[in-house]
Amino acid sequence: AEINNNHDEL
Amino acid sequence: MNIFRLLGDISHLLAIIILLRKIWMSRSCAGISGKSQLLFGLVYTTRYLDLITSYISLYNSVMKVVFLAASYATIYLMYVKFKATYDHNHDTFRIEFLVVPAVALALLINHDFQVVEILWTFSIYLESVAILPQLFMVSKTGEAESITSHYLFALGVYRGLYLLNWIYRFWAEDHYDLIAIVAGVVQTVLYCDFFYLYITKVLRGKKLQLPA
Repeated sequence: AEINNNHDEL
Repeated sequence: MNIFRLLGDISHLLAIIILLRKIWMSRSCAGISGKSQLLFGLVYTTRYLDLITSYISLYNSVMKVVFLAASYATIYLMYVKFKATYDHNHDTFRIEFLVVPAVALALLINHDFQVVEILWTFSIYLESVAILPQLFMVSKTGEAESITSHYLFALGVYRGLYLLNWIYRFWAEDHYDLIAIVAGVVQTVLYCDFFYLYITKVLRGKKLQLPA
């Protein structure tokens, strides 16, 4: 699983 | 987007509206921690800087504007318009003990040492403890109005639903963000004793009274 960098959550 | 995150955002929005409405209708901010509201304002400001630079979706942008506007409006009502009703004596939590460690941790543990990313990380760490002044104030006053406890319940449930969202995203999208998850677990755990009191007392029509 890749780490999330584009923060698409509020 | 998944149902957990949508319900979480709705619960978050509900909490912010409950609080804003309570202060506006009662024209008083008694029992509300202004310090927690300042911290939430700082959390949204440092997290939603990308509002201008990166466009995710209409929903994402609209919700960010609403959270920022409601947060600033609440701070304005508490510190300007209804300043006389602000309970200084019970809102005494030293928020520098929350902000400074969040800054330090954001500089040490982050995904990427860039300004926007560090600020996002800071906002995640700060949000996990931003409610402490409010919970501290409730414990000092020994009670909370039922509307305030509804606000706290909705706010606590929002990040709890985000935990389910992260489990779902790990399973369905093979995607996870450990910083957000660890901070989210801390944040939700801080509400546990409140959740217990809310469910055993407020939902039975009793006032939220903390054992003295």
